[in-house]
Parts: sequence; C-alpha cells; structure tokens
Amino acid sequence: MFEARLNNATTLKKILDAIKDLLNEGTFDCSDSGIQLQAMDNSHVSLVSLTLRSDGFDKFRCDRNLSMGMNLGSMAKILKCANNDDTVTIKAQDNADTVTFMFESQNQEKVSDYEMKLMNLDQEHLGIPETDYSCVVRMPAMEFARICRDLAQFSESVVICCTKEGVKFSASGDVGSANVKLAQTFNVDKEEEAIVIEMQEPVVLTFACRYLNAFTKATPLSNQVQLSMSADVPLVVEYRIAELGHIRYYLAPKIED
Amino acid sequence: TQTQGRLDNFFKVL
Repeated sequence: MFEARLNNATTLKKILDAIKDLLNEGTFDCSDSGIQLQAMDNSHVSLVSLTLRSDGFDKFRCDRNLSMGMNLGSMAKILKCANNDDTVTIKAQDNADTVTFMFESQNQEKVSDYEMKLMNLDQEHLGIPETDYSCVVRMPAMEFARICRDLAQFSESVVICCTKEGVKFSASGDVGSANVKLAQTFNVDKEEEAIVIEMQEPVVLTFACRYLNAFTKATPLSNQVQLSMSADVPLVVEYRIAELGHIRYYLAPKIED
Repeated sequence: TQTQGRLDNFFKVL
C-alpha cells in the first residue's frame, strides 16, 4: 500500500508545471524515504531530478518500494481538477497498474477521485558523479527567470561567465548583443533577495536558452535558485521546495566542435 | 562553432 497526502494541491500542481514541458512521462520511485523521479528529456540534453522527502508530506505510507510510470500530460489533466486548497492524496496498491488521486475540499463536502493508468517505462537511470563545482551562484529565482526570458530574444544560447566579482549572462545574435551583469550583494534585508557567489575558479559556459527557460517553470516553487558550474560539465539548476525537497535540472553545456 | 553536448557523455548509465 502506498499513500501520500499533501494538505494543499498547489505544491503538486507547481511541481508538475515545473517538469511537464521537459518530460512527457516519468517514473515516480516511491520508498519509505519519499518519492524520487529522475528522467532525461527526449534529446538527452537535460535531466530532471525530483526529490520529495516522506517527512514533508502530511501523511506518508509506503509499505513496499513502488515504481509508478506516469504520463505527465494525463497527470496534469487530473491535477487541473483539484482546487489549490484541496487536500490531495496519491494512493496505489502494491503491484497495481493504476494510481488514484483523491481531492478533498477544505470543508470536506466535496471528495473526488481520479484513477489513472500506470505505464511501464523503460527508463535509464544515470549515475551523477559527486562534483565540487568551481562556481555556485545563489540568486532570486524571479531574477534568473527574467534574465533567461530576456536573453532568449537575442540568441539560442546564453553564455554564463562567473567570477568573484559577479556573474554575467550574455547573448548575441542578428539583432545585436545583450549582457546582464549581477554583482554579489552585501547587507540585503531579505535573504531571498541576496545574490551570493562561491567561487573556486572562474568559469565560462554556454547553454541553450530553450532549456534554461524550461527550468524556470519551477520559479513558483522557490524564492531562490542555485546554479552550480564547472568547466566542461553539466550545469545544475536547483530549486528547493520548502520543507519537502528539491528539484534539480542538469543541462549539458555546448561544446566547441 | 559549438554543438550541444549530451548528458550521456557526462553521466554513466546505471
């Protein structure tokens, strides 16, 4: 028996919004420690790694490890049927070929359940090596989303250049060029407005705007985003989900021919 | 010129 409950559906809706543009389907691996999903997009350029800890749920029970392959488009249709303040419970029997989403209104007067067929997904799991990144940047998630959106107008690619002084995002194309420089902040009132740079070595890396923009769909989940970079290895873009876990996106850099 | 890398080149399939 598997059962996981969240007291409002908003978080789950936001999580799904954050992954459904990159992935058509995914396997949710459930164990007593929580729920994990790891999947690459079709082109094998980016990877989504979602971790939801069991202690972050309002109720969590997982008697046996369970892998549930879900079509994310279908899951999105079902979650649209939930009000934001509904309690959502995900339920499945052991070895079941369906999963049930139950939504309960706050006053308990409306209870709906939606059963969805599970899929057998043949997904490759990737071993992600532990890496000491040369640069780790923490910045407001809204600011990162804004920069990715703005620069995508100028080029398919954005160059991220990180030094001790700050981080620079650049794009150039037919229209011209664009540069956005952010300096490290000191003495900001609110932690969520801070820009913090931890640098061992400066890095310059080039990434496809399209994927960065897809990652920023996670912005509603977190005030801050963390970018971890080293030369010639995939970028990690991490959004923490308060009291529940995190979503990490990995993106392969563009490389010289 | 640059080409888009793939994650398979960086991460091992388990």
